[in-house]
Amino acid sequence: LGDVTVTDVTANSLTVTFREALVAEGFFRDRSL
Amino acid sequence: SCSEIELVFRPHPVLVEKDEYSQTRYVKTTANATVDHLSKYLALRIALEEQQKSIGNNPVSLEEVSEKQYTIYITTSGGQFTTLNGSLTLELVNEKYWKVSKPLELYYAPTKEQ
Repeated sequence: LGDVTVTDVTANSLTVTFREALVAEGFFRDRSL
Repeated sequence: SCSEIELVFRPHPVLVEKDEYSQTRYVKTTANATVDHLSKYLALRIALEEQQKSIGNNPVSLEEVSEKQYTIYITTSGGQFTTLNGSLTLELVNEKYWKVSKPLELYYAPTKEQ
């Protein structure tokens, strides 16, 4: 997974949080379930 | 709570030079995030990464980061790249363009000067 970076971004007076990982496995939901 | 959107974010295969930045980004955010948030996020991440590379000499200023620096694209059924309007929420992009239960695949390229 590598470390997950967390970044808050404000645009048009709304702040949302982004999380990013180096790999998808373990980070994205497993949709085959 | 707001539903979560997963997206895979790649450089535009035509508009971005191969050696410029080729990193695929795996990102999660909330569905109310807009394309503007996403392009500003990208500009912020790239500025931070360039800041780490240029330790010391002329550090990139994060104040200048804006959502106008990068344009975000999605591919439509015919494989064409469509520019996404900044005010669209990612939830709407998901419903209007993507429509499948897979992480949203988006592309980015530096915004061309008008």
